[in-house]
Amino acid sequence: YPVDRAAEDEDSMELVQQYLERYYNLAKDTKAFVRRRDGGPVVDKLREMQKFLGLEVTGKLDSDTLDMMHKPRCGVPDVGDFA
Amino acid sequence: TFPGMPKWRKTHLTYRVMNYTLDLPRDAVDSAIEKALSLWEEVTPLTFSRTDEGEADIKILFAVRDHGDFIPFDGPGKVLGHAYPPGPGIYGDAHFDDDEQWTRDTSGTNLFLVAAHELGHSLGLFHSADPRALMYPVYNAHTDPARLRLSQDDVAGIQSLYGDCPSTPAACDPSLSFDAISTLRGEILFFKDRHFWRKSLRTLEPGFYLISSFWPSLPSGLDAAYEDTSKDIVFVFKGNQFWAVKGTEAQAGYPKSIHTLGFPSTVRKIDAAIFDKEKKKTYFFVGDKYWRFDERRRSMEPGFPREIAEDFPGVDPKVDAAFEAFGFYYFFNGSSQLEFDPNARKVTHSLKGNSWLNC
Repeated sequence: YPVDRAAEDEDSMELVQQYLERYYNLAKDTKAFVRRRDGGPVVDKLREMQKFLGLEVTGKLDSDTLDMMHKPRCGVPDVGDFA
Repeated sequence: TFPGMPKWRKTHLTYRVMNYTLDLPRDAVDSAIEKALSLWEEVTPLTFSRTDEGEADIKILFAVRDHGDFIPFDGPGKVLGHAYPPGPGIYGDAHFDDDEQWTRDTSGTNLFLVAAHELGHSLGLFHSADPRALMYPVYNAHTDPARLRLSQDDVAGIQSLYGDCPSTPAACDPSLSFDAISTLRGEILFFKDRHFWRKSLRTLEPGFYLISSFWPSLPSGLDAAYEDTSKDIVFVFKGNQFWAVKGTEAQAGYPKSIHTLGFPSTVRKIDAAIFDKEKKKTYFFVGDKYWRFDERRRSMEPGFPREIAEDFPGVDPKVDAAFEAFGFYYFFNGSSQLEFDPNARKVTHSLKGNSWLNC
């Protein structure tokens, strides 16, 4: 059972990384993402996303935030450029 | 807006539907795109025309996965579409992920809702953090497409790029006339075409809004309106129908036919209406005649219609709009206004129609 949980966690991490890279300009530096997912740019970007989308700003990957990332949406980013 | 505020440097734009999803008949796609564009057309000087060949400012495309712009779609769900800010070539274009199930209603992904959002990008709007805005990035499956209107945030955004719609009436235009006037919880609403001025006695400058941004289901170009203060309801008339709203809530069971109020079938529309708080009676003005409705009994009083000139000396037919305030009846005809004292049964002032609008 824990193995599933780990796999699920890994999936979430990949979703979060892609979401923050695609819509909130998180630098595309995967290693940094893994090592520093509880602090630094990831927390900042999560905060930015939570603030923009009207969620409670926790900087944490709570269930509301994860639910929001699964919702269908527009592919244009929320911050930064789109060209 | 996008970084650098890109916008179209012209007001007439062309669009072309490059290909069609197989989820919907072609005319359903065309109508969804046309309706989506008309949302933006309503509040800006922009106009759109469709072309079926060659280049267009806005090219609309249905595609899956990799589709030539290095930003591949991702299969069903998640990204529904994307669009580019104004500019040449791919700029201004709107792409829709054809791995979605596009539908006219909300059983799948509603094409009109997504197109209205993406075309906002094509015109230069970026995402909005206002969850009520059409330009909020996340698809809201609970939105009723029939009631979709631009929010104030969307209107402010697009008008910051292109200005207001030229046909918007100006409050201090000396020739301004009104379609209908009503009170609403102590404020006075002056309706004109698709907009209304909202006059609060606490502020000098009236607010100016789209009717649809408060009441999406109400038509524009109203004929008459009045507030039954005892019920906290505003009744709004257009043609042979009338609606009821309580605050911003449209009441169920409307529109109803004006003939349910007791008008003869020969009456096709109402010119103006006044609700008298003291008597709990409503005066309906039609041409050179008027009726009186007993709001308690919810029925038209016998002995009507009567001549307006007979009981409201000095008030010329036809009345465009009317309302009651401070115990006086205010009658509007063209760009002029008469203040009438119902107790003394005489006109006490003759004013400019827009005297309430701080002109």
